Amino acid sequence: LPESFDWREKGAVTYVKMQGTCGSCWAFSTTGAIEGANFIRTGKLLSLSEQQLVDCDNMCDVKEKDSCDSGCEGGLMTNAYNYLMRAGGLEEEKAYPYTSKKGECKFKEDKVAVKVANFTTIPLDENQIAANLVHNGPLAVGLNAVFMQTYIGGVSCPLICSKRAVNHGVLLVGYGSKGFSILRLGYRPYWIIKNSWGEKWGENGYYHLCRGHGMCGMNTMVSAVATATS
Amino acid sequence: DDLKIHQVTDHGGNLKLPLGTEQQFKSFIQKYGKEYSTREEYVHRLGVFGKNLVRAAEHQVLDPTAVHGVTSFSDLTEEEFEGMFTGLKSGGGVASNEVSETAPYLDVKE
Repeated sequence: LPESFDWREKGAVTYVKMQGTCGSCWAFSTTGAIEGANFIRTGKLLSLSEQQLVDCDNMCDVKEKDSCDSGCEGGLMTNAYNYLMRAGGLEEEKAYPYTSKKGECKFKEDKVAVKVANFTTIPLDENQIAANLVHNGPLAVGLNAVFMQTYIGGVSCPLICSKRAVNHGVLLVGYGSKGFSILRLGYRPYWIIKNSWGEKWGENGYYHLCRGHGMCGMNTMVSAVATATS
Repeated sequence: DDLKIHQVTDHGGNLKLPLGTEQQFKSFIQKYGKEYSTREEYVHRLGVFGKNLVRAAEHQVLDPTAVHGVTSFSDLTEEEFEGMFTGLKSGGGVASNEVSETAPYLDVKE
C-alpha cells in the first residue's frame, strides 16, 4: 500500500455537493462510490443523481426490516445499491437534478448512465479498508458525525467518540500519513473523507479523520461497489 | 415582592450568556445569511448559539488536533443538526450483510 493515496488527484471524485436540510447523506455517499467505480471502469467521471435515490428508492435492509431508504428521512447505502440493481441503474445529475426534498419518482430507464453490477461490505480492519480503497475506488462509509457540527479543519482525532452512534453517510476518497496529533504524540495517519455539506464546510468540504482507531465508528459500515456497462 | 412590579418577559428574556456572545451571534448571522422571523426565534437561536460555543470549546479540548468553532450549524441543537444534515439509518454494516459477501482479505504486508 502506498504511504498516502488520494482519488481526487486521479480524477475519480466529483465536486463537493450540498445535501441541504435533507437527511439524504446516504444518497450522496452512494452516488460518490458509484461515480468513483464508474471512473475506474470507464475513465469517465460522471456526476450522478442523488435525487433519483431520494425520490424512488424505498428499499429496506435485509436484517433490520425497519431500516428503509426514505428520502430526506434517511437511508442506507447498501439498500441503495440493491435498489439500483433492481431498478436498472442511475441517471446523471443533469438528467435528474437535486432539489433537497423528496418528490414524485421521475426515473426513466432509458436515461440510465451507470448500472450497478455488484457491491460488497469491507472488513473492520482499517488496513483492509485502505487496500480496498486503493483497489476498488472511493468507498461509502458511515460514521458518527457528532464532532462534525463544530469542525472547521485539521485532523480530527477525538479522545472520545462513540463507535455505535453511526449516523452519517460520507465518502472515503483517500488517506494521508502526516496529520499532526499533539495528544497522540507526533504525526499520525488520517483518512480523507468527502462530505455533502458544501465546499464552505470543513477542509473545502472534506473531513480529515484519524486513521487506525476505528474513530467514530468509521470502520463499521464500509462498502465498495462495482459498475457495469449501461 | 413589590406587587406593583410584574414580570412581563418570559425566561428567554432572562437568557444569561457570556459577554460578547450576542456580538458573535450577529457576526454569525451576517456571515451565513441567517434570518429569524420573530424576536422569540432570535432569542431562542441566540441561546442555542451560546450553548454551541461552549460545545465547540469542549470539542476543542477533546479533539485538539482539529480546529472547532462557529460553523453554519451553530444555531442548531444537536438533535436538529442530526435530523437535518445526517440521515444514516442503522443496519447495513458488516454484521447485517446478507445480500453480498464481505470482501475477501487482501494482502497488506509492507
